[in-house]
Amino acid sequence: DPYCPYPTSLLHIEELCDSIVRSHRDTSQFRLEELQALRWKLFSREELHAYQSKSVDEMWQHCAVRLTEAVQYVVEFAKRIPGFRGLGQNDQITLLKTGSMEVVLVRMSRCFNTENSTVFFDGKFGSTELFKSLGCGDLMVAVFDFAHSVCALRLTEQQMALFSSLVLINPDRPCLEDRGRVHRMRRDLEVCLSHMLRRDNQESLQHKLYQKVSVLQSLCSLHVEKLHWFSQRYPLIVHSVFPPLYKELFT
Amino acid sequence: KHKILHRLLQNSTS
Repeated sequence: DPYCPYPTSLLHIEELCDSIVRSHRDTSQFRLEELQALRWKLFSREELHAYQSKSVDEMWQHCAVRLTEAVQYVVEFAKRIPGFRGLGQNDQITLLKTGSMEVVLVRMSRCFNTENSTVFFDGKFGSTELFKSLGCGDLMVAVFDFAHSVCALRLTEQQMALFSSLVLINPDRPCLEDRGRVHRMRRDLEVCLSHMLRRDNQESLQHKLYQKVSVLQSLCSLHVEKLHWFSQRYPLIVHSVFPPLYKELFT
Repeated sequence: KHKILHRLLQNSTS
């Protein structure tokens, strides 16, 4: 178990960095080259109209499925973070229950084109208009704004990998059984990030990244608020056709 | 309670 005793040797930190970068690359759902190549493949007027004509429950279900696919890649990422599988299953679930959506939102900035404010969805790039029938305009604007702000940091894939792991390994989550262990994991990840930023001569990024955490938390609670609003109007839909993993995480 | 998540976590990271 790499966390007993608690090495802080540089070799350990560099090995930890490499392992997290590899985990991110192996579980990133869309390759960066693929996204870059498709960035100008936009939805046509007719395709946009088709999305906007979906009923609210159809669009909610469709987006819940897409979100759940993204979350599954984040679960695989978590499993590959050294020490994560050494945690008790309840703590692994506690970290993922809130952290998975946050990592999805961080990763979304890889799929975002700031030049025309579009996001990669269903194989093409679309604006917030694409999601009009969800009835969650404020949430979508907030999510797109967040993507813009993360893109503005121009993170490398390695930096995004480290930041994603820090978002996930959060010792402040309520109901953790072994908070100390999560804290020790988190400390080594923080050392990794500052080591990496020093190497990249971008130490100012550290503070900007930590500032993103509170925005992430507000986006996640806004999502849960919207889900609550939707499931009151369509309780059967959520119960019968929403992905089971989505329900486990968010209801 | 988290049946699916338990199963995903138990699967090997092949």
